[in-house]
Amino acid sequence: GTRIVYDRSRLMQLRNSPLAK
Amino acid sequence: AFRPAPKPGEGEHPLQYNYAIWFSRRSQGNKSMRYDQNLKFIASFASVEQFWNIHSYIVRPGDMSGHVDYHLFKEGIRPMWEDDANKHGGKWIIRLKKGLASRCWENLILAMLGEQFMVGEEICGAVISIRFQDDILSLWNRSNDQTITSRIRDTLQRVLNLPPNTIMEYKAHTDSLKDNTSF
Repeated sequence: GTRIVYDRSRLMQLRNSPLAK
Repeated sequence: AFRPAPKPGEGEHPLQYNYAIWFSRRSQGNKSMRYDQNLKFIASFASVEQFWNIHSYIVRPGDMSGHVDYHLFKEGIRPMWEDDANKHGGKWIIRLKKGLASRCWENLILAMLGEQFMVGEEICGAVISIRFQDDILSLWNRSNDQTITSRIRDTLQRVLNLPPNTIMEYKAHTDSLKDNTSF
């Protein structure tokens, strides 16, 4: 199946999501 | 005690694999203590958001002192060579000058969690070892296949953004056992 891939900038962006707090 | 990762909540971004993070510190008095008795489970996670949550409350490796390790492995793989996923494999070892550990560790684990290595199921986990002189970063994989280990090295060089002439060495776990290093 398809792999779930994130590049560094996407992961850094998600760090600031309210769900990551 | 090990706890499995919670299911990603609504709106969270799932990872390809669940991971567990472990901590170990060399015990001062009791030298006969087995490696696995020193391993402390910290947490496991299944989504990007769960990862950041955990990452933000644990002490950065570069801020630790003494002889300590963080181990970040796929859930179900214990961070020791005896595990079935590890015993035929090996690891890339990268020596880091003091001051680089936290940044390099974060770069490495983001590449691992984000599936940047493109080597199928090969990656097992990563370790950062804080030592008195150089710190040591290692990335463990399942097999000794040279095509795979070269591809892992190329990705490591790209994502770590290391200073030139950083030493990288690949070592099969069976060789580490023979010369009694690392374990």
